[in-house]
Amino acid sequence: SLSDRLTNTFKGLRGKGRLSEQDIDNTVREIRMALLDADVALPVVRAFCARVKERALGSEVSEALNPAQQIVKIVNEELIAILGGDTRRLRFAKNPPTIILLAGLQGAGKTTLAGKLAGHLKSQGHQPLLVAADLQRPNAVDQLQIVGERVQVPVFAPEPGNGIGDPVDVARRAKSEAELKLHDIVIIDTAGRLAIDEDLMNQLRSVGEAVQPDETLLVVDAMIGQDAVNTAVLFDQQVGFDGVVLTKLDGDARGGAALSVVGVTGKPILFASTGEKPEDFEAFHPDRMAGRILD
Amino acid sequence: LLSRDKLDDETWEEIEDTLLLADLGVPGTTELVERLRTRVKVEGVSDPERMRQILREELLTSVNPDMDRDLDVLRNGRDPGVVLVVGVNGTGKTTTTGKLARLLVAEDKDVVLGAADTFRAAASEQLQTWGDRVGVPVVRGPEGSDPASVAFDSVAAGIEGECDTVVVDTAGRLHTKVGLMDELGKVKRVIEKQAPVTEVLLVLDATTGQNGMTQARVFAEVVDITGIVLTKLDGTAKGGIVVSVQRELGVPVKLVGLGEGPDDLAVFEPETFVDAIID
Ligand SMILES: Nc1nc2c(ncn2[C@@H]2O[C@H](COP(=O)(O)OP(=O)(O)OP(=O)(O)O)[C@@H](O)[C@H]2O)c(=O)[nH]1
Ligand SMILES: Nc1nc2c(ncn2[C@@H]2O[C@H](COP(=O)(O)OP(=O)(O)OP(=O)(O)O)[C@@H](O)[C@H]2O)c(=O)[nH]1
Ligand SMILES: [Mg+2]
Ligand SMILES: [Mg+2]
Repeated sequence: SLSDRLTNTFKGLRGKGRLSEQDIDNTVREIRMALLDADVALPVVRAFCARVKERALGSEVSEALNPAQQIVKIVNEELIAILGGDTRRLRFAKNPPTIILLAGLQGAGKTTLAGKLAGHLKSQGHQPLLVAADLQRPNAVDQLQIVGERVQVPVFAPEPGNGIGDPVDVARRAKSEAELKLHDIVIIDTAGRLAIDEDLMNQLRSVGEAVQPDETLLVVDAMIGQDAVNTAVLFDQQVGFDGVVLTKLDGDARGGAALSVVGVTGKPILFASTGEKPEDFEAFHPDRMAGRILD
Repeated sequence: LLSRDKLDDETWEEIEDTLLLADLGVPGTTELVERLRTRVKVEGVSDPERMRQILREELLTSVNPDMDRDLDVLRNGRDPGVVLVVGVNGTGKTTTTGKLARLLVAEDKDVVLGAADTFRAAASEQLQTWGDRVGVPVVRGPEGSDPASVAFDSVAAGIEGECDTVVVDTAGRLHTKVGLMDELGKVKRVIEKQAPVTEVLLVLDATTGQNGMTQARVFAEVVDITGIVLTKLDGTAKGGIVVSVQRELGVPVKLVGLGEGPDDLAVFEPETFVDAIID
């Protein structure tokens, strides 16, 4: 753990009196390695370590009884500040329906999440509508229909998919359907796509322009490594998103991607997906995430 | 990389950054940089172009270009080749199974697919679509049925039909789930009651960070993987995690996924992989 690593670094410093800048640099180096091991992206690690060094050079560490512990405390605080800074709940539209658009790389967990989000909102008294706007992945429409059945939420699937139908058109029609059938929430599942795929990014932007989502959520796999930054920045630039959902947190990936994504876009992580079942869904806990990254 | 005209601390930082950004990890990067420093000292290198050549050479060495990357997927005497496709959730197993079938069909081989993911919504439908697209039969079971029995049936069909290859797709599973890993071990054992599994392919997503190493270790322990498929390499991720996976487990990357279509599967080429990292 980071705590162990720093305690070791400081063992050699006992009885030295004041910490020198070199001592601080060695400590920050340990922190940098720990964060990289946890898959935090390099540019975010740099900025984060600079901030920690700044604080570590101050009196809160030089006058501390246990400087190692004080530095760990600083790291933890800074992590939680970033991860939890703008944490908030889902935003609902003033006038229903609230439109939630799901976006992300292939295989991140969007379709599964659509079901969980729908189930969660239904249990809170809402009338969600799931929308099958992934018309490209083989049987994505079937998958969403089954997912919808499992949480007893209707699925709007006017097109069969497997290459047939236009997602922009489906999204537009879904909005009308929700207004007609009095669904107060619309959750739109979309095809996974690479952030560098111009055509598909344009398509996603067109879906957004057609329905004006209240929340566009970037769905990110917790095991993603350095690519988290490219992905988050490009999705934000090309399409724009409001919040993040981190998935597959039931694994043992350290999840540094959480810090990377929030670090470079400033967008909050709203939810955590912790398994394949509809109930494996919870609010994001910044302090737990910080502990996991530093572990 | 290394486009300036002198070699200094900034150069070393640039090299280190490039390797870390490719998901080579801290130990892998540190070790490679150490080797570079030694060579630079020993050979008295001062020009960035030569530095770049050395970096390319050392990175290529660490990807072990002489590893045997052959796929053992074809009929051997009385038994069809049997390929088991495994990995964590969402990495591209089902898609890779379809692409592999396409590759074999293009070489005039007879293939049967086994839809042994009996758990996830529309998993067998997805594989059926792939089977229809590339022109091979798919053996399926009822939803929620025992994956081992579907796997068994698909191999039986392959033997019966005197096919060249049976490719068995399995459900995504996190390596941390003991019950699911036990289930996978059982799928393999049940298949082997009829015919040996000739290839166990671990499908790794190129965007995966250091967790990829843990995934590979556990899957290797449970089902003895013989090859890695590195998918989604058509994105911006470099897939550098495979460097440590190959080194630690001695398992070669055999194939790479370069897209979502049936033809987007290629043989792993060390030089191409290295050039993508340093260019
Ligand atoms: N263990 C675990 N598996 C998950 C989680 N979320 C999703 N999955 C699994 O991850 C795999 C991919 O999920 P999908 O919902 O199909 O992902 P997707 O983003 O819709 O994929 P594309 O539409 O192809 O981009 C499936 O096997 C899911 O069951 C999670 O939180 N934990
Ligand atoms: N761009 C790109 N996408 C890929 C590649 N391989 C698979 N995909 C996409 O990744 C997503 C997941 O692929 P699947 O084949 O369903 O993955 P899986 O491992 O079978 O998923 P589970 O069975 O749910 O664990 C789909 O959207 C695929 O089209 C690849 O090489 N490149
Ligand atoms: Mg999907
Ligand atoms: Mg699959």
